[in-house]
Amino acid sequence: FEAKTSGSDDLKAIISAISTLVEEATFVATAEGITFRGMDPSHVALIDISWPNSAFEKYECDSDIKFGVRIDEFSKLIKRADKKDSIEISISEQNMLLVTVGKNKKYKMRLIESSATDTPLPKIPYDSKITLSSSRFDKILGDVQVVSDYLTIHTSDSKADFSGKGDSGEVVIDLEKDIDEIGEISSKEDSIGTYSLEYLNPVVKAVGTTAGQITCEFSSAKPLRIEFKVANIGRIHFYLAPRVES
Amino acid sequence: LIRQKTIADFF
Repeated sequence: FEAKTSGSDDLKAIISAISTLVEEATFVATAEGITFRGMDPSHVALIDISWPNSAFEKYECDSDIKFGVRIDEFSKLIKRADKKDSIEISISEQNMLLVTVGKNKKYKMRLIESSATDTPLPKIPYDSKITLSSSRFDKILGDVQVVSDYLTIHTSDSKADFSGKGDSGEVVIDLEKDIDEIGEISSKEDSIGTYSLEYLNPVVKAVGTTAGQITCEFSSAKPLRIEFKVANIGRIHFYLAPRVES
Repeated sequence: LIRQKTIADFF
């Protein structure tokens, strides 16, 4: 198994997103590419990533392998790469991850026993969909966070608003149809869902500017799925379970 | 009462 990225931004974004949920991550490499799927310890959020072989400068994988890494250790190595530096990873016979950063930095990192079990994806319909720039979404989360720990998303016909309510007050942000920043709002059914900013904020910050656009899909009292559109990466899906009244 | 659901509630 050997994979070489062109540039380091995509790998940094992926590792940063994963680091918001788990301390140890198991990746699966197949001939098709590299995948990761995992939940945070309390099972409130799930990240599902698929990174196709075509996105790499060089990619070889003769047989399927799983490899586990401590995310903070891996992250430290990858941060040593400049934006344009390629990162090459392979696995040694001594069960070490070989990480070549740029032209001349060759790291070896101990792999960990992978305890990964196959996590399914939640089976849910998505009644509503909002596409907007990730920078706009990041600002909205900041606007809500000053009064609340939770974001409520509401769609009605083809309108949407984000809101938050806390002890000190509340906020409503109407999404006007701004062509530059709001790509699309659609709803098959009016939907309302409330989600924790404790999970949302870090992952949106982590993928940050690497994703131009994001798509939020949800239904009333169902998990939110955010798709980050990162040019070379097949899929970065972030699922977040709702808070519901009972 | 507001409750935080888990992803597993929707498998």
